[in-house]
Amino acid sequence: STDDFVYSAYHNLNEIDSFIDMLVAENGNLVSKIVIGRSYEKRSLNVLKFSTGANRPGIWIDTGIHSREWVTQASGTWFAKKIVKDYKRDPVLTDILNNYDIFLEIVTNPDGFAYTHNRDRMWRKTRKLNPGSRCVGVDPNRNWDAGFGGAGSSGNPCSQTYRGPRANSEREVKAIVDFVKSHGKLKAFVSIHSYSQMLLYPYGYTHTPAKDNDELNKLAEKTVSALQSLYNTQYRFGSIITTIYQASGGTIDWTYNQGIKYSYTFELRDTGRYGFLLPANQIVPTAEETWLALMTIMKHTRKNPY
Amino acid sequence: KKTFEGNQVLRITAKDEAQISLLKELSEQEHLELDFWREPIHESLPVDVHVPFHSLQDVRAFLGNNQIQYDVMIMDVQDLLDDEEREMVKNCSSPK
Repeated sequence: STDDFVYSAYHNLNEIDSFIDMLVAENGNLVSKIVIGRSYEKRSLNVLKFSTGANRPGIWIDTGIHSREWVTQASGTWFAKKIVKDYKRDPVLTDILNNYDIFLEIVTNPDGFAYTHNRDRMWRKTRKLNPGSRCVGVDPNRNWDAGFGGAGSSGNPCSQTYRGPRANSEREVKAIVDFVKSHGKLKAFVSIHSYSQMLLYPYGYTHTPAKDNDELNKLAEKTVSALQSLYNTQYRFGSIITTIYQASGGTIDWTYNQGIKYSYTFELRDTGRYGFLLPANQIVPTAEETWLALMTIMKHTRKNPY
Repeated sequence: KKTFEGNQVLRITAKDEAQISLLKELSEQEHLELDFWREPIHESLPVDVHVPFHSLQDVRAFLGNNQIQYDVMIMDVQDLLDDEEREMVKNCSSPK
C-alpha cells in the first residue's frame, strides 16, 4: 500500500505510476487520476485530482518537468500522500480542499525521466527527435507561448535550453496548456524544479513587472519564511528576470498571462554540495519544508478569491 | 547506459562581471561538452559546471589562467551515481 511505500528513496517511473494507482485505489472518495495526454514516446501524462465536490476552482502543482531533478518527483509523491493523510485532520488543508480542487502532476516529463533511469542520469529535456539535428530533446520550460523565442532560450537543438520549433510543440507542454484552458478556473499554479533554493514569480521574458508584483512579492516572502522555519533552508525570492536571468517561453509566465495570479516556480534545495544528485536521505526533509511553503500559497489563494 | 567516471562538478566563484563573461564564453565551447548545472549569471551566485573527464585539464587551465576561483563540488560523478543506484535497489518496491 502507499503506507509502506518508501518515500525516502528515489523510484523509477513504473514504481511512481504504481504508487499513483495505489493512492487512487485506497482513496477513491478523494483522489482520481486524469490522463491529460501522452508524451512524445506515448507515455500517459498522469495528473492526480484531489476533490471533495464538483465545479470547484483549482490549484495546480507539477514536478519533474526537467527530468534529472529527481528530488522534485520524489517530493511530489510525498505531497500526494500528505494530502490524503491530512485531509480532515489538518483544518487548513481541509478548508482548502472543501473549496478548491488540487491537481498534482508528479512526472511531467516521463520520457526524460525514464531516460534518466535507463540511459543518462543527467538528461533534462524531452526526448523528441529534432529533424535535421543529431541532438534530441526540447527544454519544456522554454516551450510555452510567453515571450517564446526571445532571449533566454536557445534555437540550437543541442542546447540544454532549446526552445523547440514553435510554442507548445512539446506534447508534454501542450497537454497542460489544453488542460488549463479547458478547466478555466485554476487560481494558483506552482511548477517545481531543483536546484538553487529560489522562489520565483513572473516575469522571466520581460523586465516589465507583473501587475500583481507587490502581492506576489509579499506572498513569496511569507512563503519562504514558512519554508525556512523547519530546517533553516535559505531561499532567495523575486521575479525570474531580476533574481536569476532572462528566460523566455517559461511555464509560469504563460500561466500568469492566462490570469492565474498565484503563479510560482520553486527551485528546491541542495544545501550541501550535491546539485542534482541530492542524496535520498534529503528527500523527506526537502518535501516537508516545501510543503509548508505550498500550504502558505494555497492558504493565501483560499483567503483571497478572485 | 551513459557513465560518468572521472567527471567532476566544479563550483566556481566569479569575482566580477568580467569573469562571468569569461564563463559564458567557456559555456559556448561545445567541444568541451560542459553541462552547466547553475549558469553563469551574476557574481553573487555560484556557478556549478559538470565537466567530462576529457575536458578537465582544459577547464582547469582556463580557470587558472584567468584567476577564476573554484573548488571541486563532486570529485567523481559516477561514484555518487553508484551510491544512488545502490540505494534505489535496496528500496525497490516492485510494482504490485
